[in-house]
Amino acid sequence: MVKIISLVNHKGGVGKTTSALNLGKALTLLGKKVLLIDIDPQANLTLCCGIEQPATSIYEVLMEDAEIPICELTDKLHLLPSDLVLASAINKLHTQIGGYFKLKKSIKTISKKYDFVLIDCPPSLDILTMNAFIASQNLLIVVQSHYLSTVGLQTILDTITEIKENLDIEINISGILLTQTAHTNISKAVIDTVKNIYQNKVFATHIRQSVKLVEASAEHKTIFEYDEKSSGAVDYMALAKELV
Amino acid sequence: MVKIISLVNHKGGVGKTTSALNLGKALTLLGKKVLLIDIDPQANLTLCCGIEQPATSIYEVLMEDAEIPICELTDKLHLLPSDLVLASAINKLHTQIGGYFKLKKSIKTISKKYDFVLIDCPPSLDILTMNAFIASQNLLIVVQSHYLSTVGLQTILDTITEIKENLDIEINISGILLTQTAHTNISKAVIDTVKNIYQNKVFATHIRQSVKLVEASAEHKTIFEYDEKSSGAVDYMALAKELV
Ligand SMILES: Nc1ncnc2c1ncn2[C@@H]1O[C@H](COP(=O)(O)OP(=O)(O)OP(=O)(O)O)[C@@H](O)[C@H]1O
Ligand SMILES: Nc1ncnc2c1ncn2[C@@H]1O[C@H](COP(=O)(O)OP(=O)(O)OP(=O)(O)O)[C@@H](O)[C@H]1O
Ligand SMILES: [Mg+2]
Ligand SMILES: [Mg+2]
Repeated sequence: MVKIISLVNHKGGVGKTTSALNLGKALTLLGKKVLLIDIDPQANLTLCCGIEQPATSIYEVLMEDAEIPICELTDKLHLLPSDLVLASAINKLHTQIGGYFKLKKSIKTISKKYDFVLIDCPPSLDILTMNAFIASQNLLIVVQSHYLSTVGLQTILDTITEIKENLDIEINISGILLTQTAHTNISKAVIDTVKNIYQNKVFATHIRQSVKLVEASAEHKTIFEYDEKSSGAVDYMALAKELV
Repeated sequence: MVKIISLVNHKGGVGKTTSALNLGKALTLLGKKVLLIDIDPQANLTLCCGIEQPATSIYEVLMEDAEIPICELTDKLHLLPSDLVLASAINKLHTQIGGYFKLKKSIKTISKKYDFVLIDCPPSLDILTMNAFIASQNLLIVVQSHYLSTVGLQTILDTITEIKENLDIEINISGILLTQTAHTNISKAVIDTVKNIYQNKVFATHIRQSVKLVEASAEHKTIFEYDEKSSGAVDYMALAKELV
């Protein structure tokens, strides 16, 4: 049974894209077959996979029911790419019946070929992110260990309740992932606060701040290819083990 | 003559909110009168100013032509607050004639009372950000010294061209601000790349990475109140001097 997980937080820059790529890779190193889906019009995940301006992308899948374009990064790690044009889909989806269910319908068949599907969301709670929520029914909420990125957590939980009440769809939280953790007082304070409020919803694994993760993204590599001994590789592998 | 500047980059987490607040404060310490406008539905700037759930916000200004609610943070630093409800304005603005010009019209009179108006934008190029572009006609593009946040720069420049061609409005770039700079290879590489491409459009001042800026936001203080000797205070003051 495939597990479909959306990586979300409308706060920007918390590590959604970095986590989708590296968690995805770690899961394949544990023998799993993984499909990454980029539903952010900025297409950062697509770029981090070394793909620029794909011929067809998630835009054509959502807007024209096109066949799903798959980029095979490795035999176990595949990508459904995004493109800047996806930004123009936001208004169109609002006018369509079932505009919130497009992604769920599109990936219903193909997702069965994988053990995990990870969906990288944009920094918003717009209809693209709602498509991901509804298609996945599992959320991994990414929280940078800074004050501002914890602020939106309640809004995400309220959105989950709204979906349950209005669409009768149950959305489950896989967990809350703390990223860019450091030995600073603020980081420790944020970790304590999040753990106190969300208790066992918080993954035991934190992703430590590491410049190697930034360097890897600039080289279009996963952290495992860039430096498999770095803290980033160790942390994302530990996270993957919590999920399998 | 008031200078109205929007702080933009659809890449999330680059330092737009942190810059709006601290540049705003620095300008007041140079004797200027400053209005901060929060047009992000996440209302992070409003929160950083210590304001939660304002009675009226920019939502009522845009949707109901309400009188502009002003929070006086100090006698020289004022705020037009945002609220979560602003997210629901996005669709409504698309259906209104002149939906892109709402903010420009709303602040036409009040902006004359200030020397600077700084508009904090959400991490997107949606109609709220377009309202800010059109109301301000000056952009301060905030770029984190990481690879991913430079990627969207070209899209911002393309959007400016689109506004010029379709609405015959000239949008000027005040400058490109490099934030969270550090002595790492990646930070230096990003600074070099941005300076090579955008030349004299890049502010001489960079904002160095500093955990005190994160701590200050958690205490709802500007960096000047939190620690006026920190690198953050020095850097934002230097930036303010480049603008006056
Ligand atoms: N653990 C980490 N340590 C250091 N830097 C990190 C870490 N995780 C991510 N980064 C860097 O922080 C920046 C933000 O991360 P990323 O782009 O993955 O976040 P995001 O939530 O996907 O952003 P957006 O909201 O724009 O989609 C990137 O430049 C990335 O390289
Ligand atoms: N120079 C800096 N040094 C260290 N941390 C910083 C710096 N500037 C901002 N930050 C921190 O980085 C995070 C992102 O900054 P901020 O929220 O201001 O970015 P933003 O572009 O407004 O994000 P969003 O796209 O979500 O609106 C915050 O937690 C902030 O405290
Ligand atoms: Mg991202
Ligand atoms: Mg912000």
